[in-house]
Amino acid sequence: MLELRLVQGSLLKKVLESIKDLVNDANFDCSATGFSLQAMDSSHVALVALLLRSEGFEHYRCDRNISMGMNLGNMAKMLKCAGNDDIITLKADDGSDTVTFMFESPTQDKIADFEMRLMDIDSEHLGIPEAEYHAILIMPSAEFARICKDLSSIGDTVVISVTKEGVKFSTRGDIGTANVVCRQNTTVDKPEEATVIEMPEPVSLTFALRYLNSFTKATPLSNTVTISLSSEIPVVVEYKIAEMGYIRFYLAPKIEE
Amino acid sequence: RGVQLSITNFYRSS
Repeated sequence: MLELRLVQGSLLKKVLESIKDLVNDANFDCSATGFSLQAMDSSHVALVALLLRSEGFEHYRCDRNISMGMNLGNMAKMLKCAGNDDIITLKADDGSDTVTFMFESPTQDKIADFEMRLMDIDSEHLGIPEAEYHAILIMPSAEFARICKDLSSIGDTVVISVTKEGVKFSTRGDIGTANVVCRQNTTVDKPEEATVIEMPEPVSLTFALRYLNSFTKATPLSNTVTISLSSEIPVVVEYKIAEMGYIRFYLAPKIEE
Repeated sequence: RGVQLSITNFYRSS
C-alpha cells in the first residue's frame, strides 16, 4: 500500500513539466527515504535525478519499496488537471498495475481522482560517484535560463569557463559569436539574487545548449540554480525543491574531435 | 562541433 499526500501539489506539477520533454518513460521509486526517480534521456546524454523526501509529505505511507513505471507525458497530462492550489495524493495498492492521483481543492469542495496504468520499464540505475568539483556556481535560476535561451539563438553549444574573475558562457554560430560573463556578486538585497562562485579553480567545458535549455524548465521550482563543474566529467545542474529535496540534471560534455 | 559523450561513459550500472 502506497499513499503519499503532498499539500503543495503544484510542486509535483512543476517537477513533471520540467522532465517530461527530456525523458519519456521512467520508474518512480518509493521507499522510506522518499519518492525518487533516476532516468536518462533517450540518447543517454543527460540524466535526471529527483528526490522528494518523505518528511516533505503531509502523509507518507510506503509499506515496502516499490518501483512504478510511468509514461511521463501521460503523468503530466493527469497532473495538469490538478489546480495549482490543490493537494495531490498518490495512491497504489500492492500488486496493482495502476496508480491513482487524487486532487483536493484547498476548501475540500472538489475532489477528483485520476487513475493511470503503470508500465513495465526496463531501466538501468546508474551509480553516481561523489565527485570533487573544481567550481560551483550558484546563481539566480531565471538568469541562467535567460543566458541559455539567448545563446541558443546564436549557436548550438556553449563553452562554460570559470576563472577567478567570473564565469563566461560563450557560443558561436553562423551569424556570429556571443559571450556572457557573470561576476561574483554577493552585494544584493536578497540572497537568491546573488551570484556566487565557490572553489573557483579554472575549468572550461563544452555542452550542448539544447539540453541545458531543457533543464531550465525546472526554473519555477527554485529561485537559484547550482551548477557544479569539473574537468572531463558531466556538469550537474541542481534545482533545490524547498524543504523536500532536489532535481538534478547531469549532462555529459562534448570534447574536441 | 565536437563529439558528444554519453552519460554511460562516466557512470556505471549500480
